[in-house]
Amino acid sequence: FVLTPGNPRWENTNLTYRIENYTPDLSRADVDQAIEKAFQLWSNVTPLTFTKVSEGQADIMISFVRGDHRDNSPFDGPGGNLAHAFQPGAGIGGDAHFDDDEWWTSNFQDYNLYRVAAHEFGHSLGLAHSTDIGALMYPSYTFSGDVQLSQDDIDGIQAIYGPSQNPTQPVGPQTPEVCDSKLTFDAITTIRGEVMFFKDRFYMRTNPLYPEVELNFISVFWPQLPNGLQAAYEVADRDEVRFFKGNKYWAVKGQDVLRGYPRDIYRSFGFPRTVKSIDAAVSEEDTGKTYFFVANKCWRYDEYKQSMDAGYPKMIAEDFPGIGNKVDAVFQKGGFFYFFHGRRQYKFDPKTKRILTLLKANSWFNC
Amino acid sequence: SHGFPAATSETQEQDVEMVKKYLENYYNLNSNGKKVERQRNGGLVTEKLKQMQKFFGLRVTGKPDAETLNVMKQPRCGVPDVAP
Repeated sequence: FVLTPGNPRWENTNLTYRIENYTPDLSRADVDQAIEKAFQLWSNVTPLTFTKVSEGQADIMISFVRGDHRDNSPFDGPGGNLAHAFQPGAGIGGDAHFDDDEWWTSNFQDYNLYRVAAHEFGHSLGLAHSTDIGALMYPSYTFSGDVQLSQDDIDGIQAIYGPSQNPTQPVGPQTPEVCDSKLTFDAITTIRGEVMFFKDRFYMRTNPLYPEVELNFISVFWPQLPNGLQAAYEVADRDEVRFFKGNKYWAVKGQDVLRGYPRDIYRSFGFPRTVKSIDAAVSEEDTGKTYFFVANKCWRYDEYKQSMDAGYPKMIAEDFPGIGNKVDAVFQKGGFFYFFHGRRQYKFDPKTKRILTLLKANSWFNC
Repeated sequence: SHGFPAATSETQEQDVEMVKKYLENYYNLNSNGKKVERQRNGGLVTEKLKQMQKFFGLRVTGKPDAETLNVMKQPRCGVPDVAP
């Protein structure tokens, strides 16, 4: 996180705000609610309080304007610059302006007012932009379905105003550090020749032409998918990737989530209802056999017959000796299976049923 | 088939303009300058580009590569990323 240079802050922590005008894109009630919720995020973690006033000068004046609106920072039409806000202080200090050449929404569509307002009010309170892509105070607009302060945002605002009086201090999600030796994964899959790693709200991928690991929100590609995916595998000859969470799964082709999903794993794959979720999955390209890992057992599904093979489930150790009795994630590359459990990764040869190498979970990230 | 979203594209002329505007708006690249200054400005653009690439965790090349252009095209907050 970064504090605004000069560390401006409000000495009086009981602040007022006023919505000077309303965008025609949303009902007044929707605008009121978005603004109120955005302030609540910050008051939940600090001693700050925010009271809405309907007339006169408030500490934080909120308005919807377009183009040059005489604050020496003109807006630029649709897209690009969405909004801005001024650091704490008298007069224009703390004020937030939203570009009314944008389309403001209360859902997934660009741009979610609650999400942008939460960011701008961070500036109104004394925060500058954060380099943490998972932080609300990151400069670029991303919307991953829920609007929440990350731990980075909480640390930043509490550096200015201290914690709230709440007996339990709220915490926020941490953004994965790709070179953190403690990094573990929720799911991993190949996808059109690449490998994608999933953790919480994020995906990570490496690109042979670009040494930096790309980390971004899953919603950048698949806004309909939930966060916290649990398993994923690719059926390469159908150019399809399947994502699992709980007893549901989604199928995507490139960036498109296929119609009619999510479906349940019972009807589609024949799992018994005792199976509540899948830990990991991988499909062997040359045999069309897909292995599902559930607790200490594994199931084998035939993609051609579209049914479970007889004799399953088996203990994981029977088909995959040496990899332990729990799998977080697995993918296939170059004829080998790469199994992940905690910080460990096993390179496994399914033909000889032997572990070839023991690696760190994040060995693919050139740390 | 359209490859899984991979960014590649030569730097188009309008991208050069976009880079300059982005750096002026968010990285305090000053927009005035006579010819001589503009040359120096070229060095300044490289420096500001590196600052932006570092901020966004991109490879610090000082050149407007595809990943850098991709970030610059994303909608964002109008507040600069660096102190005035």
